[in-house]
Amino acid sequence: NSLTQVVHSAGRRFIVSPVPESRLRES
Amino acid sequence: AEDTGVRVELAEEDHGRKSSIALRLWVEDPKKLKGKPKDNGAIEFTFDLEKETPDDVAQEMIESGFFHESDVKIVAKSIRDRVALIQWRRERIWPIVQ
Repeated sequence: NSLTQVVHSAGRRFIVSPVPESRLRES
Repeated sequence: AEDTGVRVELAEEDHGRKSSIALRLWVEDPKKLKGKPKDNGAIEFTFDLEKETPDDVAQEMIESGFFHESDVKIVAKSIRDRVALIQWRRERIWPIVQ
């Protein structure tokens, strides 16, 4: 699965991964 | 916790020992947000329960382009609710460690 990473200027790392389909609420 | 449309969960097992904990946040209901979230991926990050505040992280998420400025309160509240739950559990399950 594709992971992207964003590092904020203050140093915190945010790793973005796909949300498992089961967790996305049907809107 | 109130349903803000933004979900925050533990991204790792919490044993109550470390002051920092990995959390994962994602948008469950985009309609509840004022701005349009960048993408609906799950954003994993580490949060220091002693030194940081949910508002710090929410602001950093805005600055990193994940959310619109107008949603900083919703994001911060969602993190705050989960952090409060973690601390509440820690005080009951591992009071000696505190």
